[in-house]
Amino acid sequence: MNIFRLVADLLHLASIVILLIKMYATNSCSGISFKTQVLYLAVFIARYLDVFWHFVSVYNTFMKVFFIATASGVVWAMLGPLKDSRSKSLDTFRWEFIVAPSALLAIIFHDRFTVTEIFWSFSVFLEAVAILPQLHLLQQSGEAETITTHYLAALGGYRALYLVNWIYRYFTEGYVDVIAWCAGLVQTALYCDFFYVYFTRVLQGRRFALP
Amino acid sequence: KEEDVKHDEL
Repeated sequence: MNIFRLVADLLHLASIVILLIKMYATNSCSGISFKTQVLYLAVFIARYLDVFWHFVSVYNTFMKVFFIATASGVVWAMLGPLKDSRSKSLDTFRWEFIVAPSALLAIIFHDRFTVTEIFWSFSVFLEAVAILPQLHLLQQSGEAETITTHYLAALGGYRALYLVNWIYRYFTEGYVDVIAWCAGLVQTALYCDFFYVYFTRVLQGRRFALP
Repeated sequence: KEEDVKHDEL
């Protein structure tokens, strides 16, 4: 564990807490892509179900349980109590176009040809693009609540710091994970436009609004 | 063992 990875994980954790606060405080999930949330739940289930047979550390176990539990909670809330506040008409990204290629890539690129390894690869590829429905929704509406942008910023910051973590790990322990690196690079790159608006508008006290 | 340290990240 190094400081970059720790802060990255904490940002990831914070992003979910921010999302939960937004949903509780406003009693609404408007502006949040239901598709992205379902995809994240799929990502966590595909990758973290190994919590039952692959022990890494108490920290690792706690985080896996936390992410599966909160993602389930968010999807449950969006299906039930907060259903009517969903931005359905804007959440129009075709999820098939990212799930199918992710599955195909996982069948081609994996460390070993086993069910768990292919699921792991699938989850990594899917996570890289799971934000697309959310960014699409943002583009459709052209603006976002400030708290929603904080959620996205924490989520993007988490992956950006993982890039730094990988560089650090490569030099300190010779750690190499080509699949995660490529996917992580794509994942972080997708946030570029968002970050530009976030830094130039939201952090200066203005509303998030696309030009 | 190599398998034990694999996928130690979240």
